[in-house]
Amino acid sequence: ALSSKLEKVFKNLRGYGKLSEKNIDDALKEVRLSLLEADVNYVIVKEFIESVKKKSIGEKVMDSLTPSQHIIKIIHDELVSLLGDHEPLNIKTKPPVIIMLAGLQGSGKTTTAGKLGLYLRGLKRNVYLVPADVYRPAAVLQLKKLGSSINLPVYDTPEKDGKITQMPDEILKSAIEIAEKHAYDTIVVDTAGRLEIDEPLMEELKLLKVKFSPNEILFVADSMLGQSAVAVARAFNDSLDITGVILTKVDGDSRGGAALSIKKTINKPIKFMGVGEKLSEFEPFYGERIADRILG
Amino acid sequence: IFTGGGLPPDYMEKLEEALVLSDISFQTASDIINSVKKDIPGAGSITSGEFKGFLKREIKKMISKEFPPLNIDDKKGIILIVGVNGVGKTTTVAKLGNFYKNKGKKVIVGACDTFRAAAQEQLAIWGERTGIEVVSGKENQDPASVAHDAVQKLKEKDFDLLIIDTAGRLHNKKHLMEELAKIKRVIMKANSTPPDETFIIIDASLGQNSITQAAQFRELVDITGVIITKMDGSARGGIAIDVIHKLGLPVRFIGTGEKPENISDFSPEIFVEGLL
Ligand SMILES: Nc1nc2c(ncn2[C@@H]2O[C@H](COP(=O)(O)OP(=O)(O)OP(=O)(O)O)[C@@H](O)[C@H]2O)c(=O)[nH]1
Ligand SMILES: Nc1nc2c(ncn2[C@@H]2O[C@H](COP(=O)(O)OP(=O)(O)OP(=O)(O)O)[C@@H](O)[C@H]2O)c(=O)[nH]1
Ligand SMILES: [Mg+2]
Ligand SMILES: [Mg+2]
Repeated sequence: ALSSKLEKVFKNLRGYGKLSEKNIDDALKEVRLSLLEADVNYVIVKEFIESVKKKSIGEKVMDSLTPSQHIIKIIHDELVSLLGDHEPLNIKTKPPVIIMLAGLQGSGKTTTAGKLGLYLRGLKRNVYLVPADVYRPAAVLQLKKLGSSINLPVYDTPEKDGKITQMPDEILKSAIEIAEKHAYDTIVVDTAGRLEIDEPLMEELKLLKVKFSPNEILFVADSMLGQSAVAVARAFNDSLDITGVILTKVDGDSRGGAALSIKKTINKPIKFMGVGEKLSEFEPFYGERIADRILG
Repeated sequence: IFTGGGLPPDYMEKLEEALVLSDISFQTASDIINSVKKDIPGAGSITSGEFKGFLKREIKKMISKEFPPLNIDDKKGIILIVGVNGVGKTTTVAKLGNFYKNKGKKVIVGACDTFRAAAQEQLAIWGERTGIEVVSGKENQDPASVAHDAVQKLKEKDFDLLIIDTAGRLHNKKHLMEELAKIKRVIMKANSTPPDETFIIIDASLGQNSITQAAQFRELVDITGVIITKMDGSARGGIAIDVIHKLGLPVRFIGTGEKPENISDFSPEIFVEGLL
């Protein structure tokens, strides 16, 4: 673990009095390696280390009998404060509230749409799930099955001979009309996975935003993402001015450094995390929960 | 070595940054740089273009290991596809089926994800689109029994290649890894030999956990090859280097999009050019 690596750096210096800046640098080399192994973005790690160094150069750490513990505390606190905590969904406006999910292929959007539906019903909302992924085979059916498993209504996206016959903006327009008729007050829209570098598909999302002004645009990101997490998050945020992030597959054993990369790059709240395949495996995000895991 | 050389002062740091940003592990990036430094002819100037050339050569050397050819020819073959959630297994099964169908093989697919919502239907649609028969099961049917049925169909009917899709599973979920081991045992029992190839699908956009995934899956169910998907994304796929160099596993194919034809053989040359 990082704490034992830092102990090792300092243990040979006991009895030599105050630590030097070089000693701090040696300790921070270990921290840097640990964060890179945790998939924190290279550039973000550099900035983080510089900030930690500034806080570590000073009497508290350098005169301390337990410098490694001090540095670990500085790093831990810095991580927790950067990662931030759950912020509630913006659902206090006039219904129907629209929550739109977006993200890369396979990140967990459709499953998360189901999870959000269950969560919102727990908050006494009248949820309507809307399948607006018109590309992936059986995407509409997937959301319908998830909806029916928890007794939530799902918009019946029209299909003919295996092809969807409405585009996402028509789907959402029809769904809103139905929601208003049935007093569904919260609409969760599932969209197709897409590369942030796919201009036509990013335009499709921008169009939905312009036409329907969703109250929440949530970026669904796989917690195992690597170095490209920064570029991906930045592009989705630049295109859509997202309102929050949902991290998925946090029940895996990856260190989850992408969370720090994403948060630091776009500075939008990480609101929830997916911790399993069941619709109930969904929790509000707290920085404390993954800070130590990123540290290693 | 570089005194008076043509390399700018922060060249090594920028290089390390570029390698790590392409998802090469920090350790491997350092090894690559140090190994190139050793090979550089003595003192004297070297331009960054020349250094890049040495770098490409070094990386190509690391990923050009000799691997035996795929074990699926001149008999009825079975390929088992495994991996964590959402990496592209089902789509890759369709792509692989299409790939081998175009090479003249009579392909059948086993839809052994009986767990996830609409997984069977997703593969059924791919089967229709590519003209490939799919052996499917009922929702929540034991996936091993669907695998058994698929192997029987391969043996009894006029097919020469069976590709089996499985449910996504995280390698740290013991019961799910045991389920996979059971699927493999059932295939072994029905076929009298284990699957000819077991490919783990890894997603190019994911980080170092992919190496843990490959190592863990190999330990628990044995892996003979790797397919890296989503290489059409902004991630550079540097993870391939550790797969080959650290784990000693061959990267057999890469996925480059969402259509059936978006699969290609892994080429070390093309990979290195795309990396740098
Ligand atoms: N273990 C685990 N699996 C998850 C989690 N969230 C989603 N999954 C799984 O990840 C896989 C992909 O989920 P989907 O909901 O289909 O992902 P998607 O983003 O809608 O995929 P596309 O529509 O193809 O872009 C499925 O196997 C889900 O069950 C999670 O928090 N933990
Ligand atoms: N851009 C791109 N997308 C891909 C590629 N391969 C798969 N996908 C997409 O990734 C998403 C997930 O693919 P699936 O085949 O459902 O993944 P899976 O591993 O079977 O998912 P689970 O069964 O839920 O674990 C889909 O939207 C695919 O179209 C690829 O090479 N490039
Ligand atoms: Mg989906
Ligand atoms: Mg699948």
